[in-house]
Amino acid sequence: MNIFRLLGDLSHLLAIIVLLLKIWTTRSCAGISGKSQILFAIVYIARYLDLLNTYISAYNTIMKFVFISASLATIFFMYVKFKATYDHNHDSFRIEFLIAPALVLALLINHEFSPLEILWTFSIYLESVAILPQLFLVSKTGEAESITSHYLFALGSYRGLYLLNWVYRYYAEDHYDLIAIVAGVVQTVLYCDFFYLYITKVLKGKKLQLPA
Amino acid sequence: AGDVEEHDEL
Repeated sequence: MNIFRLLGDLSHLLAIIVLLLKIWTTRSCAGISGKSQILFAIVYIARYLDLLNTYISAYNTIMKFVFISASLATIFFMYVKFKATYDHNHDSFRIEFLIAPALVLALLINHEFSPLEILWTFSIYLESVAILPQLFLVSKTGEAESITSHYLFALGSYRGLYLLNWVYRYYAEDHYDLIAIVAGVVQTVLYCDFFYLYITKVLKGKKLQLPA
Repeated sequence: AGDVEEHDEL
């Protein structure tokens, strides 16, 4: 564990908590893509199946449980409890167009052709593009609430910090995982446009509004 | 590279 990895994990945790609190306190999931949340739940479940057969540390186990539970709670809020506030019409991204290629790629490019390893690889590929429905929703409505922007910033920063973690591990431990690194770069790049808007607008107190 | 069986990152 190094500082980049820890900051990345905390940023990830913060993002998930911010989203849950936003939905809970405003009693609304307006502006949030349920499609992206479904993809994240698939990502966590596929990746953390190793909870069943591998023990790494209490930290690792607890974080995995928190990510899976928080993700399922978010979906419950969006599709059951606060269903009336969910913006169905704008959240029209077809997630099968992300799931199917991620699965095919995981079957073709992986470290080992075993069920758990393929699911891990699938989760890495899917996570890299899982935010697309959310970014699509923001681009369709042309704006995002500040709190949604903070959520997106924390979520995007997490993989960016992981990139620094991988650079550190390469030099300090001679350890690297090309699949995770390439997918992590793709994931972070997808947020760049948003990061730019966040820094130039939201941090200056303005609403995140896309040019018409 | 590390052990394929174990992914210690989240």
